[in-house]
Amino acid sequence: RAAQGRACGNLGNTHYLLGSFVEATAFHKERLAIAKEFGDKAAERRAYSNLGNAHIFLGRFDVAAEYYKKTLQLSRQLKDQAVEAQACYSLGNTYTLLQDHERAAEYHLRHLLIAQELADRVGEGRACWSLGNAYVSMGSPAQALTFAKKHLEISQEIGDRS
Amino acid sequence: GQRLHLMQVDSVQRWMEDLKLMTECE
Repeated sequence: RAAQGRACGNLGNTHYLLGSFVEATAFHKERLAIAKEFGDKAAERRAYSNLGNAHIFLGRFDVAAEYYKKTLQLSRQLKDQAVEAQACYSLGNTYTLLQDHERAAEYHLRHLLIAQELADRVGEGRACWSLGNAYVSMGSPAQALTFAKKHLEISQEIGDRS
Repeated sequence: GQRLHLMQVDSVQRWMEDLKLMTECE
């Protein structure tokens, strides 16, 4: 049964990389069910991330957000800050797709704080870029400028010309 | 409006491009 779980996860990932998101979702749901049977929280967390990602490409941003929230919840339980940061970034982008810029900014800010804690300059730069955009969308150009400046500073530091 | 819209789309699009190849492996 444990091997079946891993096989389902791998099949889900393969379908995903082939762009077959409906099939990917079915396998990741099966993987999730088996992870729950075993109480395997790490595998459960991976399944939620994979399900969130697949739903983005199915255009079901609302469903993706719910899966990413489960990922976030489990990453905190598992004390995995890198995954927590990634979940916040995914949620920020998903709420941008849902045109909810306030909530997008909340998650991008959470991502920024964790990236700073982890001294992840690339993550910090991306968070600042996203926050600049979110504040522009919310009609707060002064705050947007602060983050755009920070984004420029980090991009120069890490040599990202684009 | 158009310029701001493009800026917004750009950062999400970059994320989605990365996401296409992002799988959590077993």
